[in-house]
Amino acid sequence: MRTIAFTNQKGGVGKTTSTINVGAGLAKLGKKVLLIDLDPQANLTYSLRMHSQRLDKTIYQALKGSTKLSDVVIKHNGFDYIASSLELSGAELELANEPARESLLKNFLVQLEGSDYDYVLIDCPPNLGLLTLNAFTAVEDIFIVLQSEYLALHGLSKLLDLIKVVQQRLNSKLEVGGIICTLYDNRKNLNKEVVGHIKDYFGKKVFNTIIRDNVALAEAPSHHKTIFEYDGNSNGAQDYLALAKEIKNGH
Amino acid sequence: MRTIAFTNQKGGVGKTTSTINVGAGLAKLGKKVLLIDLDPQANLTYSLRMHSQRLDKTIYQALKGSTKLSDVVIKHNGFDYIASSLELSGAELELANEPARESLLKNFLVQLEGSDYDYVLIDCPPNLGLLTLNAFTAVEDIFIVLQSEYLALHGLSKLLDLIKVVQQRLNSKLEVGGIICTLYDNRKNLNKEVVGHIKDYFGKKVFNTIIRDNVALAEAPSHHKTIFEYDGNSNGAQDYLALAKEIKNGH
Ligand SMILES: Nc1ncnc2c1ncn2[C@@H]1O[C@H](COP(=O)(O)OP(=O)(O)OP(=O)(O)O)[C@@H](O)[C@H]1O
Ligand SMILES: Nc1ncnc2c1ncn2[C@@H]1O[C@H](COP(=O)(O)OP(=O)(O)OP(=O)(O)O)[C@@H](O)[C@H]1O
Ligand SMILES: [Mg+2]
Ligand SMILES: [Mg+2]
Repeated sequence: MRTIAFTNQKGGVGKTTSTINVGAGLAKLGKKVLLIDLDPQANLTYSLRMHSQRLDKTIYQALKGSTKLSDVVIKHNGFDYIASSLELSGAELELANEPARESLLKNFLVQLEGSDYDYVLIDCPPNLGLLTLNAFTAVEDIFIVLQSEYLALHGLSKLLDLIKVVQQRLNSKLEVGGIICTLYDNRKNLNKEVVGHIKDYFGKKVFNTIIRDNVALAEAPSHHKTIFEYDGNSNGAQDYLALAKEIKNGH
Repeated sequence: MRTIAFTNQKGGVGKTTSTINVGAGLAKLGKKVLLIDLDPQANLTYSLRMHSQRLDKTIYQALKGSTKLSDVVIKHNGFDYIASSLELSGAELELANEPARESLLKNFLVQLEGSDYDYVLIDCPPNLGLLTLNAFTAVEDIFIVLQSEYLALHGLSKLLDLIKVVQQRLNSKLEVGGIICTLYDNRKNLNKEVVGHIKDYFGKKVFNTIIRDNVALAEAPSHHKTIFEYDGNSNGAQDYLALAKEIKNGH
């Protein structure tokens, strides 16, 4: 089982879009996949959830240890997910004084041992607070999602510093498993320039597949569909399937 | 003096870009403007700062009450700003137990009384935590910055709920002063649809000026320039100047 956190404290770079569509892509390639929405904004949950599905228990109860895995897993077409809720937004202050507050997610995911999931993908919020710290403590790999723009590069040093601290104190297995470049428009020199900088800095860690700017990816969430369900022929579907293949083949 | 917080817990919708360029636009129209970077990511600071400028004191020291206004104000071409720093990212946990923790910014800004600033604009982080709460307690107006996409609409109810709570308990003067629609591309039906929904919901509060998707706005930050300094003829410069005029004329 491979556990991966999709992260970047910069907002709006495609973390949620990537978690959902890499997950759905891996499911299309025959893998068993669990997604976890760890963002209080619950955008992953909104993007997948059919309104009829009641959300009794979410990742919030899981972190507090007041529910078991089978109570929070929701089935979607081809993969599973654990929803978030707006209750989570108080978690930062509420859980601050819990013993081993950074390991709440890791302790809950112990219940996954012996399950037949191949991949567990976690969507992180746009900050480096306690929820992101929980994800970094629970997983083995981090995928940094980067928009091909300058503002998205600023602040990377803070993220890399935090990863080092987590490796030293909380999770020695943690690694940066890959860099996903998103929202790429080959008509914009800016995007070409920034991707060049990203490759200079991270080298082979950068996935060959670059996710192009594609409006179908922005439309799919309001239909509560993955890109494959919404428009299987779109650039977005092609790119995320290609990325899922790269990940499956052990990039 | 008008104090305005630019907010939306959704990431990457154009909060920082709007704070800088509305500020610069108002300065171009002869107004005296102070910008405040309240985001630990410090994107506003990065977008304006010439590397030579040393940052001794930032908004972090201001919130802790360990510095005075004149020590943190930095002069930019035509307007002033107060920088943020990555030290601020610990503020959520660090300030959680301070008495009147929501009023730390308001208490600091008391020093602005008697100054000749016409506008104080605050760039908020992509969450509804303690820093955003400080902004909402300190200002009279909130501008909600909305990308013309569905994910940006999701979660608005949480923001509106928080505004109500702040109005009741911390700041009875607080109002939603306006809605700024950003990243608009008139070739995408999605954008037209969503802007329609926004106008249906918020009515007259939506500014007539819509900020178009314009790559110059994404390029300017890496040159540490406002859009007017970087490319005064761009769509971005035209749109933000038109928006600044709307704001100045008391929309
Ligand atoms: N490749 C793409 N092409 C076009 N639109 C995209 C693409 N990827 C994401 N989007 C859209 O851009 C916006 C931001 O993406 P998304 O919400 O996935 O980013 P995020 O990093 O998860 O944001 P947050 O920081 O708020 O969690 C959304 O409206 C999404 O639909
Ligand atoms: N109208 C626009 N046209 C094109 N690009 C834009 C526009 N507005 C903002 N951008 C770019 O989109 C990205 C997101 O904008 P910005 O950083 O201002 O959003 P934000 O809401 O402040 O993000 P965060 O939630 O991380 O604070 C940046 O790379 C910015 O340069
Ligand atoms: Mg997200
Ligand atoms: Mg910002």
